[in-house]
Amino acid sequence: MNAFRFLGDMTHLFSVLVLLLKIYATKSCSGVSRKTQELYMVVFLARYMDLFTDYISLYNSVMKVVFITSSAAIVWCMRRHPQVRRTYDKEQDTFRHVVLVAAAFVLALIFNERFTFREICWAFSIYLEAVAILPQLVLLQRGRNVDNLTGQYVFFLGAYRAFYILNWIYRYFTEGHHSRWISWLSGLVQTGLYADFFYYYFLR
Amino acid sequence: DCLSAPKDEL
Repeated sequence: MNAFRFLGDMTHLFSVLVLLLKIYATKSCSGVSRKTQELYMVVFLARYMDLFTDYISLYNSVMKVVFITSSAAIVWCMRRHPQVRRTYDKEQDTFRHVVLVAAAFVLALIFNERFTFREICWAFSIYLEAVAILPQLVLLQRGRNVDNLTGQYVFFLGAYRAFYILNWIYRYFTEGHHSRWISWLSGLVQTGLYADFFYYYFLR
Repeated sequence: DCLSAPKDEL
């Protein structure tokens, strides 16, 4: 565990907590894309399937449980919570996210490290995570009023993968040259998608 | 050594 990866995990955790706080404190999810939250829930379920089979560390297991339960809680709130669900802008959140799931799945069938169920699920979750933010970015560009908690949520989410890229660079030079091309390419695409958001976020 | 990427990351 290196500082970049720990910072990345903490930034990622913080982004989820900011979103949970916003929804819980304001009892509103206006400006939040439910589709992006659903995609993240699929990403975590597909990637953390090994939660019960491979024990890596207490930290690793605890964080996996936290990410799965928090993303499920956010989706539940946006779908079932009587007050919150009313504030969801269904007409604005129109990105066809099924296309993203299908594309990531096809990519994972073609480009994976080994043609096994686990590796294909892992690659699928990496590809899907790279594009999961798209519905949210589209919603932000449509909505005039980006409330600052939602803006901070997206900012921390962009920063987390940027830290992971630094982590991969660090591990490349310290741990030998594992083939990380799936993580590299997806991580760069993922962080790149935030570029225009960061540009406007800082300009505002 | 193109070992597969370790899955110890979140």
